[in-house]
Amino acid sequence: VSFTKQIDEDFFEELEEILIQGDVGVNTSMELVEKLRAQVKARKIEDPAELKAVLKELVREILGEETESLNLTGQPLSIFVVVGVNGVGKTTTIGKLAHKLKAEGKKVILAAGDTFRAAAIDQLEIWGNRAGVDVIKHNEGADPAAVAFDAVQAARARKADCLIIDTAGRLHTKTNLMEELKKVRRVIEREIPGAPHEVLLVLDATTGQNAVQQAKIFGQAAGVTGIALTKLDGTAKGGVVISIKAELDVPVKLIGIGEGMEDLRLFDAREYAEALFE
Amino acid sequence: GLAEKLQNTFKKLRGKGKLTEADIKEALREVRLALFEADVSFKVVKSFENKIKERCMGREILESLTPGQQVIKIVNDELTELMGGTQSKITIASKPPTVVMLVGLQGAGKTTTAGKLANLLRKQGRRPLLVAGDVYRPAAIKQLQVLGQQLDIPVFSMGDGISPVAIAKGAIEYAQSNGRDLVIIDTAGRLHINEELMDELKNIKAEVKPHEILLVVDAMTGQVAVEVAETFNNQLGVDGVILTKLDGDARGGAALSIKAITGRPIKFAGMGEKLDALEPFYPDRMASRILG
Ligand SMILES: Nc1nc2c(ncn2[C@@H]2O[C@H](COP(=O)(O)OP(=O)(O)OP(=O)(O)O)[C@@H](O)[C@H]2O)c(=O)[nH]1
Ligand SMILES: Nc1nc2c(ncn2[C@@H]2O[C@H](COP(=O)(O)OP(=O)(O)OP(=O)(O)O)[C@@H](O)[C@H]2O)c(=O)[nH]1
Ligand SMILES: [Mg+2]
Ligand SMILES: [Mg+2]
Repeated sequence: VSFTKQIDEDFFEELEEILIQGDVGVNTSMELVEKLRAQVKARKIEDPAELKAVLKELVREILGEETESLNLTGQPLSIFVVVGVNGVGKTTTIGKLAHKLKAEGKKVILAAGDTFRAAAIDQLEIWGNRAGVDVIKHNEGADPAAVAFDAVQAARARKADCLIIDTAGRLHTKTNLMEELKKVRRVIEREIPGAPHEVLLVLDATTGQNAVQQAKIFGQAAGVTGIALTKLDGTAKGGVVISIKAELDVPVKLIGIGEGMEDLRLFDAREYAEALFE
Repeated sequence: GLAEKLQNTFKKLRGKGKLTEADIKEALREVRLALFEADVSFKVVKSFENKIKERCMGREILESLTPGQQVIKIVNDELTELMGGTQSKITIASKPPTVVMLVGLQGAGKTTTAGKLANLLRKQGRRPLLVAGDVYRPAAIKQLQVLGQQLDIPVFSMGDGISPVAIAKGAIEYAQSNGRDLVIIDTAGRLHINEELMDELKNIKAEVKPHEILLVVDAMTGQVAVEVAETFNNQLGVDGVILTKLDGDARGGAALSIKAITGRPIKFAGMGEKLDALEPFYPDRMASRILG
């Protein structure tokens, strides 16, 4: 690219292509490129090398410049519920988060709220072991709301700072399963004022536009307060989170960058915008 | 859906008399948007658009009284041709056991699908053996063992301290000595860009020479579907694809991307969490789901 080159249509198209390929969605991508055109005009930008930088700014603007922290203000304890469709990384993310919070000096307890899937309880127990935290569980097939209730009592009795509740994967189209989630939430609300303090929707970075619908429906049913975007160690960008922030104002709080206990980071919009264009 | 959008596009143009190339471009734009919204990969959308452009610029459209319907017909024809016919057979080996290996990204549904496939093939008269080849994920072996118990289908395991290559080898020997004629190997989820883990699959393949390597893909997969399918196919060789979680409302454009780029057939559709929720994949139904 020579410095005397003009900004032409090709540059805008190239950038739109990068956005679409990052799962930003075709409509949001077009809107972002329109905003970029306006900025180019307003700021009289002549060097195409500046286009990318401006676009990253626009992305950061939507995602929020501040790092959104987890809500750990609950008294006597903070309760997190982790939700999402099947296979996205809920149980693994909980293991990582337990490790992180424990390293920060918090007393963490986990609840094995997936009483349905084969070996789900075993899986969470192994993570609890790795992180060095207790896991409250019932038998397979138990009512998840009963597990949640028990876990809240146990967490309170053991003076835990944070209780993280795992739930079974469920497609947002399954009304009965979304009702089950609402029931789990109601049980928690009744036991601790202000709870749950965080409802984390786990989204898989390889997911396409269906993630927007997931965020909408889980948001309506469970009151989602933040997103954990997993599998960013792959090549997928998880660009749907831009539309989700713009339309639903739900921020990304955590990202998963691998399968190990340490592979969890707080979301950083600047780093994310950079990676989107790599 | 796309049909209505195209009708509206052409309705607005009706009063103008003869259609121009610019008008057709507007219609093609609607098709492109619909495909992107359905998560069809960029590369595939581009090539699909180029393919139908020529037909759409022809006299059959420009002089038609119902151009909207004509365009929709062209789109449907091309999409159906791309998706191919129904191919839901597993190649059965002339000398047992038939060996099937399931591969794919993390969380796609491999372990659950292994159980479903064993269930289905037993109904077709096979004596399946499930193989616990995931030695990494916490409780992965237990997960497959629980499914095996639920189905009353044997699960071969050597624990999580042995290499999956040795486990696969041991499973074949076990199948041969115990009259199991269909071996289904569950493998750990992995990134297509993880060289070490992709090598592991190549080593398993070299050791037990599977008759079918099936790539398990989540129906909600977005743009990365092409890259994933291409990489698995180029590095390992994929005989077919199983698309899971089709009981949701993801449009499933990944199906078109995968078929268009690798040419491999999508053989089965995962339609739920229960072990009987595996159906043959119907390409024509998928085509209309993608178009919305
Ligand atoms: N590469 C990578 N893999 C991940 C990440 N997070 C989770 N995984 C993997 O994704 C797979 C599914 O993770 P789970 O934690 O079982 O997902 P889940 O949402 O609890 O699944 P269900 O409970 O069955 O709905 C496992 O193989 C994890 O190791 C991540 O950030 N990166
Ligand atoms: N609704 C629905 N859920 C499915 C389907 N197939 C699998 N699942 C669910 O998806 C989640 C992940 O399934 P697994 O079989 O553990 O996926 P996997 O590919 O073996 O995961 P890894 O071994 O970690 O890579 C589980 O909650 C399954 O019950 C399907 O067709 N429909
Ligand atoms: Mg889980
Ligand atoms: Mg598995």
